[in-house]
Order: sequence, then structure tokens, then C-alpha cells
Amino acid sequence: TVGCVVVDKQGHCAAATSTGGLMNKMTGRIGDSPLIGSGTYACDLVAVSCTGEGEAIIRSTLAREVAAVMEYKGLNLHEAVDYVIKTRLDEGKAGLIAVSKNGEVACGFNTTGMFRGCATEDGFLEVGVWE
Amino acid sequence: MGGWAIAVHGGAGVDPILPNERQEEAKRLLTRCLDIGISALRSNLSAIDVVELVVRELETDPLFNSGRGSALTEKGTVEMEASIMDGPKRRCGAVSGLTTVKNPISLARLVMDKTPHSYLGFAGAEEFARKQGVELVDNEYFITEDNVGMLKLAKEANSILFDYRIPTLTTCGGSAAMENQLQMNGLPISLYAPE
Repeated sequence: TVGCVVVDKQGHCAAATSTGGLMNKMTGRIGDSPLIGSGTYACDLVAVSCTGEGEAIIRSTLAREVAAVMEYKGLNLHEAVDYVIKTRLDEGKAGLIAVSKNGEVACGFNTTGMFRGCATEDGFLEVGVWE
Repeated sequence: MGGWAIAVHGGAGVDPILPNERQEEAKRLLTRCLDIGISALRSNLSAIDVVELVVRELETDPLFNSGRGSALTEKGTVEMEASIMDGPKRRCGAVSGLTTVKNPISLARLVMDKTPHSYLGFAGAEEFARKQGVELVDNEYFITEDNVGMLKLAKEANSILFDYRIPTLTTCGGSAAMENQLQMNGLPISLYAPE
């Protein structure tokens, strides 16, 4: 799975996710990536793209959950990402990337690693695989 | 307003014994995609245009599991899916079951922009793609030699594998599985491809 989340200079957020799914999957299987609110979500606060165990991400509506805890619990982006990865995945393994309308960027995962990169306007740039 | 920001991913669930050269290859691709996104943002492209642009690049490169390089079904074919969402008005578009659309994310964008719907799948999505004139390719275009080998391993293990793109056959086969005690979904982590 691949994904990208962006907040532009106007503070507008957007998310995109694309995948081939699982190796040896049944034909007709649909994972989390095309499901708005599960693998992909964006609103006026935040944009999120997920990857990992699709069925677990669907059960937890993971992407929307990040936005929800920001809206209803008042968490900031990093707190929201940590919270959903730790409390919403049950036994599932997954990761996500997110940006907020304020120009923050965050990623979280409970797998061994996640191929990821991020950058911000103030010059921060990071590419990583492991924790 | 905090300025622009961008993040990209190429899947989670990385094989702990992933060779260094494969890690570096992945980092190079992620860096290239970040650079494309950064340039677009500096040129004042909107967030929705930038996410589509960057994901198209990731779909076109066979390294990760999307577009060319997608995981294979039990029949050895490729069925792709994608979605896109624009935050300000919560507009969204999604597609599933694509077999010939070169860049699924752009078809998802067209669903969002050109239809009254949010999600098209399988034959209907392919028909919409033809009507929109998007670039189509044979299903074989998406199938890589590495993935054919991984499907063979998956069938031998009688398991469904997460979309491990990067591991070589020697790192995701049965012997590696025996050496590695980490498990995901009840299966050795080395049997998975990082999604």
C-alpha cells in the first residue's frame, strides 16, 4: 500500500491511498484502502492514510478515528495518532501517516516498521523504515 | 496557519531482516516522492492535487504494493483499489477491483470530481475509466517477477500475505519464517510483505 497526506499553505488537508491488497487474496476482496473513514480520511482538521492489516483497519475505522479523537477529545495530532494506534487496533497490526491543518505531521505504527517520509515548510525532512 | 506539510508511506509490516540495499532503495523512492510533493507545494498546488501527483508516482514505480508491483490474487491477477479525500468539503472518491487502469488514484479522483457517487467498483469502475479516457494497460503490466515468486510462496504456505513488496524470496520464504519468532495475525512476520 502507498499513501500521501498533505496540508497546503491555505491549511487545506487531503489524503490519498492506493494498493494492490494482499498477496494470495481472494478475488473480489476489498480492503481498507478504498474505504473512506477506514484507510483514508480528510476533513478540515486533519488528513490520514493507513496501511497494514486491512480487516483490522476496517473494524477500527482507523483514519476517521484520528479525526474523531481530535474533534471530541481535543487531542493534538501526535496524541491522536498515538492514541488510535495503541487503543483502537486490538490485535491488529497497522500504521498511518497524518497531517493537521496547523502544519503538523505525524506517523504511528505497531508493526516492526513502516516505509515512510515526511517534510514540513520549516525545513524538516525525515525518511525512515524502523522506529 | 502553520505552513505546508507532507507525509508519504510505502506500507507497514517490514521484514526485520530486510537487506540494507532494499531499505536504501525504498528510502530513495520515498525521498524522490517527497521532493515531487515539496516542489508542487512550493508552486502553490492545492493539497488534493499534490496527494494525487505523489501517489501516481508511487503507483508507477514497482517497488511498493500499488499500481505496477501490486500484490497478486489467488489467481495470479492484479485487482487494485484506491481512494482520495479532500478535507475542506469532505469530498471523496474511491475505486476497487481495477485490472487495467494504470493509475487507480486518478480514477478515484475522477469519481470524486465527475460523478455524483463516492465509490465505483469492478466492471462499473472499468467502464467509467474507459468513458473518461484514462490510460489503460494490460493486467500483465502490473505483475512483477518478484510478486509471482511471492505468490508461489504464499500458496506453498497456504496463507494470505500482507503486501510485502521489498523482501527478496530468500527473506520471505519458509526458512526465514522458521528463524523469525515475531508473529502477525498468527503467522510468522517473515511470511508477510509490509503493507
